[in-house]
Amino acid sequence: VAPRPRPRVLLKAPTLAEMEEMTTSEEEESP
Amino acid sequence: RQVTVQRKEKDFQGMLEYHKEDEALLIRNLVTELKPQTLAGTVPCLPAYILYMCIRHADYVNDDLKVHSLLTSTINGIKKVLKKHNDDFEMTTFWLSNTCRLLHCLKQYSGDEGFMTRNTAKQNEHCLKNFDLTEYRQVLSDLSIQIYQQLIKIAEGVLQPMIVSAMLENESIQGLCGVKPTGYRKRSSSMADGENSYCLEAIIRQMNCFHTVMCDQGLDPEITLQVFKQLFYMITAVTLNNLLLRKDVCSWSTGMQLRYNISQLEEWLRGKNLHQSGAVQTMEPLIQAAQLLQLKKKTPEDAEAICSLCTSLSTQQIVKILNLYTPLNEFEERVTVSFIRKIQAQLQERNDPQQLLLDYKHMFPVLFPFNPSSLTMDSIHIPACLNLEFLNEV
Repeated sequence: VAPRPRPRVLLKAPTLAEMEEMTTSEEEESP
Repeated sequence: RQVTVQRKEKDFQGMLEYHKEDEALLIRNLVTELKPQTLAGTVPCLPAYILYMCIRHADYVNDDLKVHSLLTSTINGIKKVLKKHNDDFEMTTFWLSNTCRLLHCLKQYSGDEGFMTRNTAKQNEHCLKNFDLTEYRQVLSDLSIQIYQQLIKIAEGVLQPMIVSAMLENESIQGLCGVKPTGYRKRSSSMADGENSYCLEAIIRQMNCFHTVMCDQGLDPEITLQVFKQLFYMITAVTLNNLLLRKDVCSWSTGMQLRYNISQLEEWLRGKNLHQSGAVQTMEPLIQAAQLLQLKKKTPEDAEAICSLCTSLSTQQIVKILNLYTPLNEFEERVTVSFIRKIQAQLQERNDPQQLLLDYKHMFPVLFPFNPSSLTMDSIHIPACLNLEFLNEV
């Protein structure tokens, strides 16, 4: 019997809007 | 030496490794600074496949931070390039195509059996081993919708100035200008006879141009169909709205010209195999308006015929066109008030919307059906012009 594959780990992702906010705040922080 | 090279090719498992510090260079060369023309003649959606091969290696070495970082940088890079080229149809098509392809890859190689039914055994070997990227698939799907909306906005911006003159004002049927209603100055939405006057050929040329770009960039055919359905709806809405507001175009001869123009557009759709897109159905109110202009408008039987024909026009729109209808010459009579009342009475039971004009900015919801690729990752060659020598084939 073939071994059962290990379940994959769910990578949490921010939403597109959250990503937008993150990049905007990063841009604001950088001089 | 030759043996070594052959062995290396044979061992390539379709993964690409890079050092974390090269991520910014990867995104710059593959996303933000890339010109679609650079990849002419290569596999369509090559950036998407390369990105998947990089993600796969990060997954293979179980480096969740690297996967997170690469996907975030990719998505931000795509957004940046789209913002910079927000009026470039080719660039926007290129990234819509690649974003959808990356999304398809993340499904096709997710390990989810529902997405693996068309995979070869070799392709199944290329599935992700450690991570479930379902949430990133949602982000890519949302991004695809944004890019699609940008694409439609660009195409509409190009077409919109052509519509009124090409569909309603230009007279390509010979001899028709002699039967125009008299007493009206030639009016154009865009300065009479000026350089902004277009014929239908100009619209068709532009559609050909859009179609060629979408095919060349390997955009999923289902998306191309939806783009044209949306554009044909906009052409219909702008044309019909003008017809409903302009007395000088509510005539038998404009009806004739309009029907001819619509048939040319239908023929173009058939020629490009786009007739199943639903585009023709979106033109139905305009087809009926053209027929209404040409029908007789006198007897009770004429009223009956109009009511049974004009099912895609509202009562308000039918009545408005009849009110605006302008006889060609002194031998043709105006539509009588009693005829219009008869039509109104017959259509009373219809539950028509109250608004007269169509919302030309209305967008149909877009769908991105799963479209797995038959390509296997280990067959993909990275051209030197991409300047990605720092990627190691694994």
